[in-house]
Amino acid sequence: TTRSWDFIGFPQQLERATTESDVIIGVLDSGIWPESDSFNDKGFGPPPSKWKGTCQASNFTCNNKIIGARYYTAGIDDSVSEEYLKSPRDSSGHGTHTASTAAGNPISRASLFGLGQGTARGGAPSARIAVYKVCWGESCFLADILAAFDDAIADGLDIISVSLGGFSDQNYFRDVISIGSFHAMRNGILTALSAGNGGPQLSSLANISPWAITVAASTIDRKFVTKVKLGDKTTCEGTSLNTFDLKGILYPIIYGGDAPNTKRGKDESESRFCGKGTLDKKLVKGKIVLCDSGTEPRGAFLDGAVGALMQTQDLGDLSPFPSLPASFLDLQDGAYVYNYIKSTRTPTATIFKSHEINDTLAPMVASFSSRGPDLVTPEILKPDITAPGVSILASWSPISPPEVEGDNRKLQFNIVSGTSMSCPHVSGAAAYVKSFHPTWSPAAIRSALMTTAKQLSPRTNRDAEFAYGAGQIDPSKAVNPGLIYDANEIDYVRFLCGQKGYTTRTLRLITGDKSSCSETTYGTARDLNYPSFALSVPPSNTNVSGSFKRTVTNVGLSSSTYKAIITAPQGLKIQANPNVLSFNYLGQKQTFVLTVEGTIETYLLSASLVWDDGKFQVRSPIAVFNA
Amino acid sequence: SKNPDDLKTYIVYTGSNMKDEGSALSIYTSMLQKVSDSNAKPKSVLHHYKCSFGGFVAKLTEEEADTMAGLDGVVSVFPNEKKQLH
Repeated sequence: TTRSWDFIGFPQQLERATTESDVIIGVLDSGIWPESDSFNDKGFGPPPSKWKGTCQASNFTCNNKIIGARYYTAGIDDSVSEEYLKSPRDSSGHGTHTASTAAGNPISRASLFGLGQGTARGGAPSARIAVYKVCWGESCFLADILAAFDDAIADGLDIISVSLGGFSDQNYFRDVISIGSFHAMRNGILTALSAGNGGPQLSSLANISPWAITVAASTIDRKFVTKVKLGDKTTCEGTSLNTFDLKGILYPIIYGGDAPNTKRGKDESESRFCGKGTLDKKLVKGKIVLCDSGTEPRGAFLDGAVGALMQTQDLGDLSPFPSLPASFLDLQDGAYVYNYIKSTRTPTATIFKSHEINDTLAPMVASFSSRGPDLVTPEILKPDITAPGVSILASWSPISPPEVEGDNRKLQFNIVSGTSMSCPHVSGAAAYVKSFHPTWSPAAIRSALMTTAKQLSPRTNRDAEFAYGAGQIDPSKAVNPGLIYDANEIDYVRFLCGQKGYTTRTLRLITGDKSSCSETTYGTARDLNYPSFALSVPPSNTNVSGSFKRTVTNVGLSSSTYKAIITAPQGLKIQANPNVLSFNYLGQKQTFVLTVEGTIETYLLSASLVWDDGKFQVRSPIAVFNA
Repeated sequence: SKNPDDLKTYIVYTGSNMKDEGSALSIYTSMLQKVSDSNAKPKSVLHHYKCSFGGFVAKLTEEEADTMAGLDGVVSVFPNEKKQLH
């Protein structure tokens, strides 16, 4: 966050609503490290009166910043360490990172051993945090997640941030996050969900609830590179978060495949990957090792190597934080280093400390970020939006076990990547919007974030809307969206009535009222008043035809006239009827129908609708795709 | 089905919450009785959701879980598996 908020145009010195301190963000995660400066409560008054939660104190104390903390152990098994069982304290660092990204205090001169230095801060630094620890290690049991939602909704939150997920059932009400976020929505709480790290495969989304906001991860303009110099004076650049400085001293370099631990029966085919126990300590000690692997060089570290170079096909966007000087090289540079080692009598190399460069291609959706379409309801476009999620620096838990045993460094901050990191950017942005508009519904806040998002280009982003939804969040603009696409519980029930697997009986149980599907059904998912448009064309069919009915609510100028501006690719004819909407007062609603016709020759076509009154531009993405 | 090894932890989701926590618990207990063998040891509610929606956690066999899913008042029944941090 030392760069991410500034990169998306959300500077620290921005007008804030005094009511920001009344906003409460609930974080379902691995707990929190309460002693972090991110959660100091200096200047915070007592919790807002709506707060009804509690603090499960043990080796943990809440304050006026972290106003609530609970932990859930119903699902944990014997494999979980006992040490931190009875506390909301974060032993992994993940929950501390996400909570500080959403609502952490500003901390100047934050860095990871000098990398990424700047002011770390949350999106809504005056907001309060309520912690619900549901994850132990990497595992988050469903019974605990559901219990946390049960409490969190009753505690009086405004936003729930959930940077976890997994397989989603075809039925929304067999998935705990969908169940929890549905009841959150009924209670006026917006849930922000991480899209998942299953990309770049299509339909790899881990969270798809239509009543929540699903967040993809994209890059910022700060990129970390790690320079490597060989004895022949050749230099190349790899990626890593190398916090060590070899001061330019050249060390002998050896190929991992030439140093097998034969005493333990290992041969070249194993030692080339530098796994634990595969290398001969005598051969690698004091040297830099070249490994044929893209993962943490555990063996090289444990066997006393000075450094490691990993050659890998997919550098991806995840910048690893190695336990020794290391750089991840692409295959071309890796091959050069290999040939240099093989052709030189005394090959040497050095690895420099990582440095930052300006990534002019940003924002780009991360390769790992899960893609749509949503297989359960393809005509609800997911993910909804994207936010920074690559190499994000935020607070960390100093007791978090290092990746490699024996690496005893303690971290106050860490730089990590994932949709876990992008999700709390949206939670913080949603809290910021909520602080200006305390009465807005979850759907209204989602609409404001989506329709004001910065448009990304399908030319530079693989899978276009399936990767980034409406685009990159722009919280400053989201406070004044002009128009909103609102929806409430009844709309979602009507939507569910039109989907397979939801009967009047089950929906009555879920809502507790006497609604009947026969009276209220939306024929297709396209009728849900969503701020984006997704039209699925049956397989092997090139003809496109469909329509969407939408209602927009005026939250801009009391008297205004919006004109529809449609951008469509060749082959698609898209029209809004009417194409002019006039408003005479705030809160006035107007309805229009968007029709799409034409042909599709590729799997995905990107278009957009903008309602423009000269002051506000209300943009919705349109995705037409072949199922 | 009486072999404890066959038991798995399931979540039974019952929709919106009931106002009276006591009656909710007795309804859940009665549901467990309905699905289990009358000769078997009585089953207990391991945890129940009571603040914002209804439901409970119990150890069931696969067969009992299937029967439970068909009971009046039950929206869904699914095993207590795991999700992961992202």
